Amino acid sequence: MNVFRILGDVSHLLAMVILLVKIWRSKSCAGISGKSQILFALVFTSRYLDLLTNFISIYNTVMKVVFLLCAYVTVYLIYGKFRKTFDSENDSFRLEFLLVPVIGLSFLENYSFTPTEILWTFSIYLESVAILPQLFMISKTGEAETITTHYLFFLGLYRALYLANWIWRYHTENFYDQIAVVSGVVQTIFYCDFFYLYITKVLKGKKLSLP
Amino acid sequence: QHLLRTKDEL
Repeated sequence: MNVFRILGDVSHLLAMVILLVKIWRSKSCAGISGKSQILFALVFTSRYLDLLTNFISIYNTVMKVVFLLCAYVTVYLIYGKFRKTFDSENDSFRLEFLLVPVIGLSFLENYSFTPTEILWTFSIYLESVAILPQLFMISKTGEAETITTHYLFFLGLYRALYLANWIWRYHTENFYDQIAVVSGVVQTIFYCDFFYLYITKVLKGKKLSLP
Repeated sequence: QHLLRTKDEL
């Protein structure tokens, strides 16, 4: 465990809390892609199956439970409690365009052809594209609420910090996980244009609106 | 190296 890892997990947790606060306080999930939230719940479900089998640490177990809870509560709020405010016609990204390649790739490119390993690989590949429906929705509506941009900033920052964590671990313990690193790079690249808009607009107090 | 991989990450 290193500082980048801790900052990454905190940033990830903060993103999820910001989203829950936004939906709960505004009693609305306008501008939020329900499909991305479903994909995140799927990522955590397929990745944290070892929650009950192998214990790593209190921190690891607690964070996995909290992440799973946040993901499912968010999906419930979007499709259950505040479904009347859900903007389904703008959340129109075809999930099969993501799920089919990700499932195919996780069967082709993995470390070992066992159910848990394939599910872990699936969750890594899926996480790298899970934000696309949300980014697609923002490009379609042309703007995003400021609190939603903070959510996206910390969500993008978390995997960027994980990249720093992997660089650190490579140099200190010769640890290198190719599938996680490659997927993490792809995932962070998807946020680049958003990061640019966030830093040049939102941090200057302007509203995020796409040209 | 990947055998070094421990699923200690989230």
